[in-house]
Amino acid sequence: LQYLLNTALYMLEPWERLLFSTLLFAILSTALYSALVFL
Amino acid sequence: LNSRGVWLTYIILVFVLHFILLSIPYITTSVAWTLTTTIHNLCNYYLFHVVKGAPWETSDQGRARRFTFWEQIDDGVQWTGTRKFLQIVPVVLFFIASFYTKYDKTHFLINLATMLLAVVPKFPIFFGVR
Amino acid sequence: EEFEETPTWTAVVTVLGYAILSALGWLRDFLRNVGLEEKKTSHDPNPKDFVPLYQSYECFYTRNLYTRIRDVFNQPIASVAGAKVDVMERVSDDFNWTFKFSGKKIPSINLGSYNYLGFAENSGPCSNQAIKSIEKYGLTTSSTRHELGTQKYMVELETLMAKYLSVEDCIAFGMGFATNALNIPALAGKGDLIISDTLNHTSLILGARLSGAVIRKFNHNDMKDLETELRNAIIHGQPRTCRPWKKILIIVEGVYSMEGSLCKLPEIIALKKKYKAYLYVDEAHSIGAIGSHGRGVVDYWNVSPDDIDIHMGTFTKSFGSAGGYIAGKKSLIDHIRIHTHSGCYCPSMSAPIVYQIISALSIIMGLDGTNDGQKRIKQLARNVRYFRRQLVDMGFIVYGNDNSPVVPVMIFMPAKIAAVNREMLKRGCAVVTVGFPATALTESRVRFCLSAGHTKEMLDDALKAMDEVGHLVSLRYSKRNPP
Repeated sequence: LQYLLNTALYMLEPWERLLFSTLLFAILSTALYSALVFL
Repeated sequence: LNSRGVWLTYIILVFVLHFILLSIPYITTSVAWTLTTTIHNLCNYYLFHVVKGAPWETSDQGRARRFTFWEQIDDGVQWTGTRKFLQIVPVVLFFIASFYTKYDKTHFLINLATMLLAVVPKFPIFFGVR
Repeated sequence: EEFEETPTWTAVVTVLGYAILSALGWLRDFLRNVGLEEKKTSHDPNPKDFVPLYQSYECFYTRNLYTRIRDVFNQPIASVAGAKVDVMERVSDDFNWTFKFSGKKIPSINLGSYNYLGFAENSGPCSNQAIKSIEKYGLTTSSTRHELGTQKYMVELETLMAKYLSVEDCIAFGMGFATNALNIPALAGKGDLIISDTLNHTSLILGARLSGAVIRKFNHNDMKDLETELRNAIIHGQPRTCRPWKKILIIVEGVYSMEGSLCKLPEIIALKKKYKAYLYVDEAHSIGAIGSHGRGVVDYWNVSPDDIDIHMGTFTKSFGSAGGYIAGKKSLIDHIRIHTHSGCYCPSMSAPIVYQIISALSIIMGLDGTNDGQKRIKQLARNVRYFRRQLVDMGFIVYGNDNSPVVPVMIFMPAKIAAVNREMLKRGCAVVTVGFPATALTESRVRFCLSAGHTKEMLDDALKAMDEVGHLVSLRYSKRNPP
């Protein structure tokens, strides 16, 4: 609930929440991957 | 745009954009900075100098409808804090991008062109010019 | 008065939230344009083959932000808006694009209506008088005062109100908003200057614009800024011609219902005397609600009513009725009687409305032989201080003056506007949550309106609910008063 409220996803429809969370997860995982490759 | 935390958020959004680009494995740092600068300047130009009116119903009987976002800031008063901040960001991004691309000519020209696109319409002389 | 600053990180997360909502709003608009999204307003703001009236961007927020949480706004009620209220439950299966009534009523403590002295009742002396007046006068004259003249009961109301305010004369109107919007044009015009508080109500802004006078703003309750505006106005005179202003009118409100703040009347009166300006005080939220006799900020600050040139107020918030009044010198009121726009555009006040006010006013003034009025005024003052103190102790950021009957608690983030409203309704409290553009972008809030009709048990239930919701939604932002 804190995640939904602070990112304002609380107001969105389920598919929009899923879309945004997937995007966020994709960004963080590529960042992690790049950091590993780089390091 | 005068509210507390908006400028900081603006800077955070620019860095999040850069962070996203940087985390794509095949993009080098210089390309990431040039892409960051270019995307920022194009969005900045579209948002502040193309879109007109306000995204909500205003109580000014539609007066704002003819003005771009940039012209509506601080009721049109020039050289306010917010305007200076929005004027400086593209220039700072240009310097950072030039530095990280080691002043490569191609990158330099791309960054310069988009920086001018974002900075020139903000001059007071272009206020209300169509 | 306290206006604790928005914590920086909260402000950043709030603006980021709006950025995310805007980005997804653009995505929705794109899907609408390509035809993938069928949820849209049934009426197209720009119907085909007509001149486009709206920029499509203009309804962006309404379409993509307001619609998503509009189940918490404009909720229909099924009872009198008293200390308790029955909220009609609405259900939507398409994310608030359409609603259906479930037929259920949710009994709740009413913390959203303006009912400061608890006169919004459908029983008791006020409603009896109102009902009786219908039998005697009917419901309406279906005409304006300039056309069909003034009813006897209007004279009775205006005389009583003038006596209550200890001024020479008073004139009453059928609508609070119109009292400002349609009378300021009769008071100011070309060659005049109106100096207005930045947070003044829309009706004052509209009235000032309609008047054609030049309008200057000063920061909310900032006396230095007001003096600077006055000095500049007098030194530089009118724009271009530099002629002196014909008159300068300072417009302020007694209680700012969104901030919960009170105007600094003694300082404003000192400035108006020093610079020979006129003073218009809108006591919509303060008349009946503050001051030892309920006479508003004039009573609260103990200043002389003669120091204020134009007293304005409404009968909506403290008298359980509707309409507004302007009071002051007889010459002023005579001028308004002739030149008011509402004298020829608005129908006269309805008899039951007037008798509700007259009986409430009689009770407040003690003319009914009881001290019920004084009891209500004291009860409201106690409720206000108790409720606000508890909220501050819970660690919320509470804006405004300790004695203001409106208690705004800061929410900041847009999603929390809906969450607080829904969770409080689940816990049996009907509250009003307010967001952009009615407030600044990063200053959404829940605005508690207290009433003399609230018992301590009701307030304790509401505080308990707010404590739970404040924890669930994490609203304890205050650094000055940690929980």
